[in-house]
Amino acid sequence: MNIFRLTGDLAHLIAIIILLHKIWKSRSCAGISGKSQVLFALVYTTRYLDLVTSYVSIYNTFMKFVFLATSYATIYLIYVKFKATYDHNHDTFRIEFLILPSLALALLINHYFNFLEVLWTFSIYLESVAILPQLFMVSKTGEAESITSHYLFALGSYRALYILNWIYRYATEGHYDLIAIVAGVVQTVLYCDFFYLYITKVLKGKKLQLPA
Amino acid sequence: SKRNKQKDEL
Repeated sequence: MNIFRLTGDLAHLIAIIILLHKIWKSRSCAGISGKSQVLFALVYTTRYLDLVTSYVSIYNTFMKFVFLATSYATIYLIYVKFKATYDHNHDTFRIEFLILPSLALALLINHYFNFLEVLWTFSIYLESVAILPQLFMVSKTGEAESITSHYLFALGSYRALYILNWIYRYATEGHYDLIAIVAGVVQTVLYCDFFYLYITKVLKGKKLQLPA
Repeated sequence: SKRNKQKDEL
């Protein structure tokens, strides 16, 4: 474990808590893409199947449970409890166009071909594009509430910090995972225009307006 | 293929 991965995991946890708290407090999921949340739940489910078979550390097991529980709780809030506030009209990204290519790619490019490894690889590829429905929704509505942009900033920062973690681990342990690194770079690049808007607008107290 | 290095990252 290193400081980059620890702060990355914390940024990830903070993002999830910001979102859950926002939906719970405002009793509304307006402006939130349920599809992205479904993709995140799929990412954690396919990645943490080894939760009961392999033990790394109490931290690792604890965080896996938290990510799984909070992602399903968020989906419950969006699609069940506050479904009246779910914005169907703007959450229209075709997620099958993200799931199927990720699965195909995972079957073609993986470290070795077995059930858990292919699913892990699928979860890595899917995570890199899982935010697209949310970013698409923000561009369609043309704006995002500031709390949603804080959520996106924290979520985008988590994988950017993981890139620093991978550089650090390569420098200190000579360990690297090219699949995770390439997907992580793609994932972070997808946030770049949002990061720019967040830093130039939201941090100055302006609303996040995306060019529609 | 790479041996099964344990996945210790989230």
